[in-house]
Amino acid sequence: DYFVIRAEENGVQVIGLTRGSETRFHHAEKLDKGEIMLAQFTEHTSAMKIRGRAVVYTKFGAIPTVGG
Amino acid sequence: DYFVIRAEENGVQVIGLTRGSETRFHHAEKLDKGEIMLAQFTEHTSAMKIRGRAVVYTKFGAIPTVGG
Amino acid sequence: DYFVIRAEENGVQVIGLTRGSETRFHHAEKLDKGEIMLAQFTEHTSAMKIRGRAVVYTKFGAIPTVGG
Amino acid sequence: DYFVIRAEENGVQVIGLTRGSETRFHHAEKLDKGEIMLAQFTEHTSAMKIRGRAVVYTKFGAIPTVGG
Amino acid sequence: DYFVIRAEENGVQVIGLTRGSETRFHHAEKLDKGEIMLAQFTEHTSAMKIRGRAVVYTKFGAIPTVGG
Amino acid sequence: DYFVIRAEENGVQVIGLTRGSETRFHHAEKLDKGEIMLAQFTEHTSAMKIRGRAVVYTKFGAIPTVGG
Amino acid sequence: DYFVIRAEENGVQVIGLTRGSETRFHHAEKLDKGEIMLAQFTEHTSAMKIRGRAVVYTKFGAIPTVGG
Amino acid sequence: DYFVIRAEENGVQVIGLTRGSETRFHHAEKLDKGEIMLAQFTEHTSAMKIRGRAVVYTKFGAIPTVGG
Amino acid sequence: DYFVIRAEENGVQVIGLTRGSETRFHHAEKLDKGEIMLAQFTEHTSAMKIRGRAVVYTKFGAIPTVGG
Amino acid sequence: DYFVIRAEENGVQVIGLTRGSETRFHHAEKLDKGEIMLAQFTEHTSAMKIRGRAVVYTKFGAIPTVGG
Amino acid sequence: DYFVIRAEENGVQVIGLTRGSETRFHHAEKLDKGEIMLAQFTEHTSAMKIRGRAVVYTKFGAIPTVGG
Ligand SMILES: N[C@@H](Cc1c[nH]c2ccccc12)C(=O)O
Ligand SMILES: N[C@@H](Cc1c[nH]c2ccccc12)C(=O)O
Ligand SMILES: N[C@@H](Cc1c[nH]c2ccccc12)C(=O)O
Ligand SMILES: N[C@@H](Cc1c[nH]c2ccccc12)C(=O)O
Ligand SMILES: N[C@@H](Cc1c[nH]c2ccccc12)C(=O)O
Ligand SMILES: N[C@@H](Cc1c[nH]c2ccccc12)C(=O)O
Ligand SMILES: N[C@@H](Cc1c[nH]c2ccccc12)C(=O)O
Ligand SMILES: N[C@@H](Cc1c[nH]c2ccccc12)C(=O)O
Ligand SMILES: N[C@@H](Cc1c[nH]c2ccccc12)C(=O)O
Ligand SMILES: N[C@@H](Cc1c[nH]c2ccccc12)C(=O)O
Ligand SMILES: N[C@@H](Cc1c[nH]c2ccccc12)C(=O)O
Repeated sequence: DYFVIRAEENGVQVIGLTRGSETRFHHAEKLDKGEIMLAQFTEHTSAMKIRGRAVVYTKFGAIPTVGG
Repeated sequence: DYFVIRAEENGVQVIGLTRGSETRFHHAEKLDKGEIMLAQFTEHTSAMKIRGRAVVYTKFGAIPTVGG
Repeated sequence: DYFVIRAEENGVQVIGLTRGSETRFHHAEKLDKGEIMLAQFTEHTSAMKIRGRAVVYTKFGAIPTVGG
Repeated sequence: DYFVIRAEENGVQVIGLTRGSETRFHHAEKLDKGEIMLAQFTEHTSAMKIRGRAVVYTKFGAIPTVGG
Repeated sequence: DYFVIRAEENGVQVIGLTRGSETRFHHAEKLDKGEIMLAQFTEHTSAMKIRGRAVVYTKFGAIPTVGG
Repeated sequence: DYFVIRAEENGVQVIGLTRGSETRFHHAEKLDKGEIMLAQFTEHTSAMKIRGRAVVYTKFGAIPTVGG
Repeated sequence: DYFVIRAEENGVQVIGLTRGSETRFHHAEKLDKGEIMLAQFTEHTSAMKIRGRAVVYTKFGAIPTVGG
Repeated sequence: DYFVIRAEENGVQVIGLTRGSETRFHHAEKLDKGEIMLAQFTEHTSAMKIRGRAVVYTKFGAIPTVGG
Repeated sequence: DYFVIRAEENGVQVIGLTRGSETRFHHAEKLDKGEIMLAQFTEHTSAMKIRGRAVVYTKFGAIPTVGG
Repeated sequence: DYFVIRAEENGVQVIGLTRGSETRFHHAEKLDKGEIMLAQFTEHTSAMKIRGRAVVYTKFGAIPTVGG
Repeated sequence: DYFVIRAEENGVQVIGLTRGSETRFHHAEKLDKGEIMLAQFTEHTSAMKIRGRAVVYTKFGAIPTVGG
C-alpha cells in the first residue's frame, strides 16, 4: 500500500509515526508547492499525518487537507 | 488495511486499542482541524475509536462522526 | 476483515466474544453518541455483539441495530 | 469469512456446530430483538444454525429466517 | 467456501459425505421449517446432499430442491 | 472448487474418478429426483461423470445433461 | 482449473496426455450422448484432447468440437 | 494458465518448446479437423507454436492462425 | 505471464533476452506467415524483442509491430 | 507496485528516499523533457519525491506536478 | 509486472537501472523503428528509462514519450 501527496503550498509536512507499542514521530518530510511525494507503509511507519494545504490520493479517492 | 481520517475541528482524537486478550488504550493521536491521518491495523492495534468531529474514510465509504 | 460501528445514542456496547472451544465475553467497549469504532476479528475475537442504537458497516452494507 | 445476523424478535439463537469428525452443538448465543451479531467460521465452528425470526447477511445476500 | 440452506418444510436433511478414499455419510443435520444452516466444506466433509424442500444458496445462485 | 448437481429424475449418478496415474471409478453417488448434491474436487477425485437427467451448476453456468 | 465436457453423440473420447518430458496418452474416458464429465489438470495430466461431437466449457467460453 | 486450440483442418500441429537455457521442440501433437486440445504451460513447456489452420483460444481472445 | 504473437509475414523473429546481470540474446524463434507462438517469461527470459511484421497480444491489448 | 513518470521539462528529478528507521535521499535520477521513467518501490526505496514539471502515473490516476 | 514498448523511430533506448543501494545503468537495449520489446522488472532491474520516440504500454495505459 502506498499513497500519493501533492503539496498545494510550501512547507507541507508528511510525518511518519513509528510502528510498535510506542507511537511517536520518526520523520517529517517537507514539500514545496507542486512537489509530489509517494510513500509506503513500512516496517517503521504504520501511520502518517499530513499538515498544510495538500491533496492526498488514497484508495478512498483524492482527499484535500485544509491548510494549517 | 488502513483508513484515513480528516479532522473537521481541533482536538479530534484517534485512539488505538491494544491487540490481545486485554483491551485498553495504548495511544491517542490529537489532530487539528484540516489535518489528515492515515493509520493501519497493526500488531499492536486491532481496534480504534474516533472522538470529535471528523470524517473517516473506510472501505465502506466516508463515514462522518458526530462531534463530542 | 474489520467492521465499523457508529453509535447513534450514548451507551452503545461493542462486545467481543472469545475465540476457541469456549464462548464468553472478553470485553465490552462503550461508545458515546456519534463516536466511531473500527474493530477487527482477531486471535482473541471470533464473534461480536452490538447492543444499543447504532449503525454497523460491514461487507454486506450498513446494517442498523434497533435500540435496546 | 464471517456473516452478520440481526434478531427480529427476542430469543433468537445462533448455534455453533463443532468442526471435526463429530458434529454437535458447542454454543448457542441468545440475541434480543434488534441486537446484531457478527460471527466467523473458526477452528472450532464449521457450521451454524439460526433459530427464531432473524435476518442473516451472507455473501449470497440477506436471507430472512422464518420464525420458529 | 460455505453455502447456506433454508428449510422450507420440517425434516429437511443436510448430509455430510466423508472426505477420503471412502465415501459414506458421517452426519445428517435435521432442520425445521424456516431454520437456516450455514455449512463449510471441511477436512472431514468434501461433499453434501440435501433432502427435503429447501433452498440452497451457493456461488451459482439460489437453487431450490424439490421436496422428497 | 466445487460444483452443484440437482437430479431431475430418480437414479442420477455422480461418479468420482480417481486422481493419479490410473483413472477408475472410486464412488457412484445415487440421487433421487429433486435432491441436490454439492461436491468438491479432492485429493482422491480429479474428474467426475454425471449420468441421468440432471442440471450441473459450474463456473461456466448451469449445464443440463440429457437423460441416459 | 477444470473444464466441463458434454457429449453430443455416443463414443466421445476425453484423452489425458501425460505431464513431463514425454507426452503420450495415459487415459481415454468414453462418454455416451448427454453425459457430462468434469476434469481437472493434474499432476499426471497437463494436456487433453477431445474427439467426437461434444461441447467443451472452458474459461474462454463454450467451444463445440466438430464430430470425427 | 492453459489455452485451447481447435483444428480447422487435418494435420494441425501443436508444438511444445522446451523450458530452460536451451530452446528446442520436445513434442508435436497432431490434430485432425474439429478436434480440440487443451494444453498448459508446464515445467517442460514454456513456449508453443501452432502450425496449420486453427483457432487458438487465449486470455487475449480467440486468435485464428492462417493455414500453412 | 505469457503473450501471443502471430506472424503476418515470413521470417518474423521472437528473440529471448537473458535474465540476470548480463543482457544478451539466448534464442531467436523464426515464424512463418500465419503461425502463432505463445511464450512465457521464464527463469531464463526476462525480456523479448519482436522483429518483422506481426501482431503481439499482451495484457495491454493487441499491438502490431511495423515490418522491418 | 511501480509508477511511471514523464518529464515535461528538462531537469526533472525523481528522488528515492531510503527504507528503514532513517529517511534520507539515496538517489536523484535526472530526466530530460519527454523521457519516461518506470520505477518500483524496493528494498531500498520506500518513498519518492518528484521535483520539476512532470506527470506521474499512479494507481490513483495521472497526477501532474507543478513546476518548481 | 512487465511493460511493452514500441519504437516509433530508430535508435530508441530502453535502459535498465540496477536494483540495490546503488543506482546505475546496467544495460541499454537499442530498438529500430517498429520493433517491439517486452521487459520485466527483475532481480537486477528495479527502474527503467526510455529515450527516443516510442510508445510505452503500462498498466496506466499507453504513454507516448516525446522524441529526444
Ligand atoms: N504504534 C502504533 C501506530 C498506530 C497505527 N495505527 C494506529 C491507530 C491509532 C493509534 C496509533 C496507531 C502501531 O503500530 O500500532
Ligand atoms: N484486544 C482485542 C481488541 C478487539 C478487537 N476487536 C474487538 C471487538 C470487540 C471488543 C474488542 C475487540 C483483540 O485483539 O481481540
Ligand atoms: N468460540 C467460538 C465463537 C464463535 C465463532 N463463531 C460462532 C458461531 C456460533 C457460535 C459461536 C461462535 C469459536 O471460536 O468458534
Ligand atoms: N463436523 C463437521 C460439520 C460440518 C461442516 N459442514 C457440514 C455439512 C454437512 C454435515 C456436517 C457438516 C465437519 O467439520 O465437517
Ligand atoms: N470421498 C470423496 C467424496 C467426493 C468428493 N467429490 C466427489 C465426487 C464424486 C464422488 C465422490 C466425491 C472424496 O473426498 O474425494
Ligand atoms: N487420473 C487422472 C484423471 C483425470 C483428470 N483429468 C483428466 C483428463 C483426461 C483423462 C483423465 C483425467 C489424473 O488425475 O490426472
Ligand atoms: N508432456 C508435456 C505435455 C504438454 C503440455 N503442454 C504442451 C504443449 C505442447 C506440447 C505438449 C504439451 C508437458 O507436460 O509439458
Ligand atoms: N527456453 C526458453 C523458451 C522461451 C520462453 N519464452 C521465450 C521467448 C523468446 C525465446 C524463447 C523463449 C525459456 O524457457 O526461457
Ligand atoms: N538481464 C536483464 C534483462 C532486462 C529485463 N528488463 C530490462 C529492462 C531494461 C534493460 C534490460 C532488462 C534483467 O534480467 O534484469
Ligand atoms: N524510512 C521511512 C520512509 C518512509 C516511508 N513512508 C513514510 C511516510 C512518512 C515519512 C517517512 C516515510 C520508512 O521506511 O518507513
Ligand atoms: N537502486 C534503486 C533504484 C530505484 C528504484 N526505484 C527508485 C526510485 C527513485 C530512485 C531510484 C530508484 C532501488 O533498487 O531502490
